[in-house]
Amino acid sequence: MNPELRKERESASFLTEGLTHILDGGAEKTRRRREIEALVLNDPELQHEDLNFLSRSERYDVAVKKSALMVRKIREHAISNPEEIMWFKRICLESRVEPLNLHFGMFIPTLENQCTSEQKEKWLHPCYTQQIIGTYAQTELGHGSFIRGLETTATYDPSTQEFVLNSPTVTSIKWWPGGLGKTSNHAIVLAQLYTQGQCKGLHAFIVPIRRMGTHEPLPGVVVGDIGPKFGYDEVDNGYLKLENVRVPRENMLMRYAKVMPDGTYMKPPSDKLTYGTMVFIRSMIVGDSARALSQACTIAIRYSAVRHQSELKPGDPEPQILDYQTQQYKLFPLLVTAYAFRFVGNFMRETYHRITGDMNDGDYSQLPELHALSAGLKAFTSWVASAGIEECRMACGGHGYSRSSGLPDIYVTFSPSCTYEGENTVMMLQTARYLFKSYTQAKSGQKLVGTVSYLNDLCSHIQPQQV
Amino acid sequence: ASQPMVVDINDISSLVEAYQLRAANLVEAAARNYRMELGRRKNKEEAWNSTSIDLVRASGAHCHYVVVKLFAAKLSEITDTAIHDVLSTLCLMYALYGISKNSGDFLHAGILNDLQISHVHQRVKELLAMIRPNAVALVDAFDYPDAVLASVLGRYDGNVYEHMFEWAKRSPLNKTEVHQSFYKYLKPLQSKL
Repeated sequence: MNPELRKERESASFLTEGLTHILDGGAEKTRRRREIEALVLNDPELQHEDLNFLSRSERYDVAVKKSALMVRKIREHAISNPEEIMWFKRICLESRVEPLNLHFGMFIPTLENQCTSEQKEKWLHPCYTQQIIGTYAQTELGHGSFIRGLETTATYDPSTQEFVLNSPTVTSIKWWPGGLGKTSNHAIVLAQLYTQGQCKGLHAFIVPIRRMGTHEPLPGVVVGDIGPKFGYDEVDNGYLKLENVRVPRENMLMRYAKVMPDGTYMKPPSDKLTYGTMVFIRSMIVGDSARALSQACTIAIRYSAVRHQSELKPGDPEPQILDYQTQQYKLFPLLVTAYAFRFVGNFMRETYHRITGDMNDGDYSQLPELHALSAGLKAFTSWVASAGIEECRMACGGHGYSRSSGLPDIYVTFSPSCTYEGENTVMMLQTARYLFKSYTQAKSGQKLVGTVSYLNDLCSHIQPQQV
Repeated sequence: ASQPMVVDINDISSLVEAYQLRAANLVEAAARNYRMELGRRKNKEEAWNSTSIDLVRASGAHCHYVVVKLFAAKLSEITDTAIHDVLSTLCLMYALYGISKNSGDFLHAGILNDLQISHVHQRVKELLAMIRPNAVALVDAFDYPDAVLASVLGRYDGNVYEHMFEWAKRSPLNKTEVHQSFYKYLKPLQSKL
């Protein structure tokens, strides 16, 4: 143990273990998390060469192998709790992402949330046994956050009771989804539904893209990897061009909206339900902001306690760099932010599960608040965390530029969250719509609930104006 | 329009209220600007676009308030005195640092005055010194195993430099003492000179 770090640990005014328990949600959670982490750390099959020393293709190969191993090991250890699965994967993946990330994180949750019971009966089992490996294809080459602008079409043909999926333009090619390029054999495709000559807006369809067994692309499917990115070296983010691909009517996810055999369209109870998966992911991104920022703070603060530089008093030995006020001013506000975001992340996860529970009971009243809050906090926390990770990296001087520091990987793996699942500025404007609506309601004397209720309390402070 | 509230910059609940008022004022300012844009005979969409900077700021302030509020609320759940004290310091630092970085909003809305902002800056520096002895323990509490951090700089044992040298030696470029490019390109070049 480095003597500086030992001294630092001896000077603490509180028991670290006690705070760990609070962050985990209790001593038992901490014990169980460490038990699961030990399963991975002590498993020689899960060890491999440092990915920094491998080519892109080798990295993808190691990542797919590890994904397959993780599935097997999680089953062998009979780990079924989602949080425990996350712990297992996090220590397997370090701060990176796996090619099956969207299969587990988006594809299956979307089927769980948007399928009828018959459709679940048909699709879920092969997903959980990885017969079907799927991804979530929403973003297009020319369309991202503004999802009503997506161009991919799904036209219902009542004569064959099929949907014809098509990428009409080059800007409509599906672009970016993780695992799309080489890993997945199915995709949930978001497309503009046309039936009986009318456009009914965005709906989700499950589309086979590679032949089961041979894994060759199916007829009408042009699919591949989009090439190297700023990070995510282990993930085959891909492109998907559909050339009039036919899928049966049953392949439209019909829990909410439906198309009858004759092409009649049945509206969903709320137009925001298609976004259900996105709201879930946004809520989770808030917690991920805390994770990424806290990892970067851990590295930068421990290293700042080890590193010595210059002299505070002439003739004195070089002090720890953490004794400089400017270094503290760089790192400690980020440390406190990491704690703040950790608590907000827990709140968002609890709120998401509470409100979706209400929705399952048919109460959609809090969906607008959840939608606005998850959008705003996703943007707010990911912006702050991305900038904070870069601050931590630069606070480590030249060695922050070495991949061995771990900081470049944390940054390139986390910073996409500022643009995926809704570009942050667009997210903030969505939250603003909700604030405006609430403000107008408060002005007319309506009682507000949730995080905007202060607009009621403070209307006496502010002369409300006609908006 | 608002009565300047008395903000005790050392009282977290008072700071939560300050953030609340800042958010409400920025929402109200955005509404006022939107109305002004509408008044210029613009359609709603153009008025919305012409107000979007204010809208983003109002949303950011709303989210900032939510984060401060939730952090403050968490403290009431902590029973361990030593941990409660250190987390209270962190919460105070989070709130005051946010004010120091956005002081214009608080001054402009009449929530804090110039003297109070000066006190906030001074208080932030004092809190840095208070956090200093606990800094390493606070990151240890996140309890990331070295395998998750995958960082030579962030190792729990702090033996950075030895392991950085070992890591570098494993780089593929060091598999051979002399890289093949020397024989292919440099040696011919040198022999010609």
